[in-house]
Amino acid sequence: YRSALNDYQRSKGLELVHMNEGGVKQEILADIQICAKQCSDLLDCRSFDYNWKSQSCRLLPWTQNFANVLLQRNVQYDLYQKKDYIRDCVVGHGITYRGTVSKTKNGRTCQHWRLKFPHDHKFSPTHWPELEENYCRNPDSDPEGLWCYTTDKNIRHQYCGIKKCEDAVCLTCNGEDYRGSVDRTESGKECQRWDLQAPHTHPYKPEKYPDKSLDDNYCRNPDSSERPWCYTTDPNVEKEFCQITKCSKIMEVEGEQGITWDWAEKQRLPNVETTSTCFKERGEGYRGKANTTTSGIPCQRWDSQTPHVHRFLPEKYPCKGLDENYCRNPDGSEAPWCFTTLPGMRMAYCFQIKRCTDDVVEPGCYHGNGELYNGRVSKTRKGITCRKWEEKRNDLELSLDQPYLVPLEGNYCRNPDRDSHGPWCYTMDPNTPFDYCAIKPCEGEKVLTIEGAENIVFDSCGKRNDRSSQRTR
Amino acid sequence: IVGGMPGNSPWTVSLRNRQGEHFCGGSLVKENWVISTRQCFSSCDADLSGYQAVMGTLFKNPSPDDPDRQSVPISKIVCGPSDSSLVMLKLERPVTLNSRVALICLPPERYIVPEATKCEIAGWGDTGGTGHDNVLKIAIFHIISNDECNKNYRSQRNKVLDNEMCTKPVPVDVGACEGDYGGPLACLTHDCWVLEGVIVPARGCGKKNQPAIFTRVSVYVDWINKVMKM
Repeated sequence: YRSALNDYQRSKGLELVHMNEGGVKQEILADIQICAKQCSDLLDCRSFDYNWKSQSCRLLPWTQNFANVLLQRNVQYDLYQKKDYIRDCVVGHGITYRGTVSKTKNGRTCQHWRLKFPHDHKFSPTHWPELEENYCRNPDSDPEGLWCYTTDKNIRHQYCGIKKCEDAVCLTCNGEDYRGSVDRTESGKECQRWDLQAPHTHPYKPEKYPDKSLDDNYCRNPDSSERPWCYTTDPNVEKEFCQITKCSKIMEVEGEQGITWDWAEKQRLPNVETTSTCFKERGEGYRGKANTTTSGIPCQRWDSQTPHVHRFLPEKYPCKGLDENYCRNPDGSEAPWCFTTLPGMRMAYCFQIKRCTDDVVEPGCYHGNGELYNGRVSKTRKGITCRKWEEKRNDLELSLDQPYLVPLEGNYCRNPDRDSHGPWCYTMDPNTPFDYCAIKPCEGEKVLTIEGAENIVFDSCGKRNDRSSQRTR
Repeated sequence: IVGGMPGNSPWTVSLRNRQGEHFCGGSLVKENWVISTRQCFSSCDADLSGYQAVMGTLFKNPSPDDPDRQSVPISKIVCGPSDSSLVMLKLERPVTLNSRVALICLPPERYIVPEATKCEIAGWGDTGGTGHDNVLKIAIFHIISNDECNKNYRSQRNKVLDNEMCTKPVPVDVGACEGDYGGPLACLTHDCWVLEGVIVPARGCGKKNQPAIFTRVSVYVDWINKVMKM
């Protein structure tokens, strides 16, 4: 049940281009699994790129780490490189490592394996083909890991100090942000690729969860489990946790060596801003004291298992702020939530907590609708820079029935269509064609005018078949 | 919906997260545009891949082979003017209109719904133990003016604003609840159902003798049209 693709790291929308090899490599019309198998069988195949349009691949003898090789964006291709060549950590004792580190842990340059000077040795690249250049290798399966002969005639050889994958990237909190390259479970089973549905079918398709980095078959934590996990390639074991070193453990060890850490800093959720009176994004950083649901139902304490049994025990989720019965978001839900004290209602959101505004407000204000605004603000409320009006002059989507009251100069916020929500601009963000600007209306300026309903005509919307109730026996 | 009854609201949309769980409501205003509330979404440029708009069925958890059910991925979110609490969701492809999936009209710009107009809310949210948990429910309300709402039911520092609207309190517990937010307050005008309000989160669910507050859509119709046009 193991896929040949497991040996490869995918880079979406990229291809490799060798600057000195002008000729286009031959494309093999084949399924991606067959391409992977063919490349794995060839000693000098280190990567392949797969053309989704033509369903063919090109087997390549280089990777992105080779000289004169460039990564180039091409939406038609996905690039698959052998993990051994691009991983910057060590699996096991590093026997399969094919990386390009060429310095020892003390910073000494490695001796080329083909050279016998300054140190004579038996490891000839002729017999050990993996001994390329002067890269760190482990040809004698040294349990201490990768090493090399040094160019210092007084030091024959030294270890390279490249970290094991399970130590290279450590776990903070529950490892939801873990992006390391451990691809085996704690019992040693190989992980199933997230982009495959065999041997186990699963809902965690990478394209559906772009923010979870479900790359290749690496251990991840997309569902706020206790720690990263993966589906296994063993059809009898669906999924298992992975053994990855916790940052706190590294801190303890380094603490003993005199390196000090800010413990509180490390306990904080990475990339999440803490708030208490409102919540941002999904509210994972909300640490306020709201303790009822939107409809006022009291929340269950996180350290209690009644009326609802749950997995979010405070001691297992130290960074999630699961204190008392406060609304929290330990699982990446839409907003802060809690288990309720009603047996019939397991959980509910706390939408009564307001979202923090993410508007950027500049000083100054506008009168009326701002159609006479001629100020110099040129950013939207979210801080995106405005596009120059000139660039849009030929394709203004608006029907401007009168000449502009204020010239559309530069990229300043204006209101040429008398938009009732104030000055706006086209933005530099391709996902936001237009947005309102970082200016507020002047105090007491908003007036709502009443419209009559007499002349309204609706035609194609708002109709439904209201079946009259039928008599039944 | 607390109280109310099972009903038919072909423009009411169920918004589903990546796990396929219903989390908020919405209203279909164009074949590929849904209006909902900002409170339901993590950010104004959230990546909503995996999120879907589901409509065409009365059931909260329809079977996957339900022939009437239409599920369309949400491709984009656009936040409304700062004071609006509205969002527009663009669908990856247009839905097919039929007897179970219909568009709701937008009101004229800045139109004020006359007092006593009959309106209804709809949603698959919490029922507060009032029954019919797994089907779309509706509840009927009548509009009151903001002046009356403020005079009789709101404190001095808690007045409804011009961009909000009120419905008349009723002496029993009935109203929107968790899971209904973002859904429609649809009013019957000239024989057409018009999206006059959007359900926004409020303290409590359907509390008796208290008015329900909604975001007034007519204030934002120009923005809605501009977004669809651009």
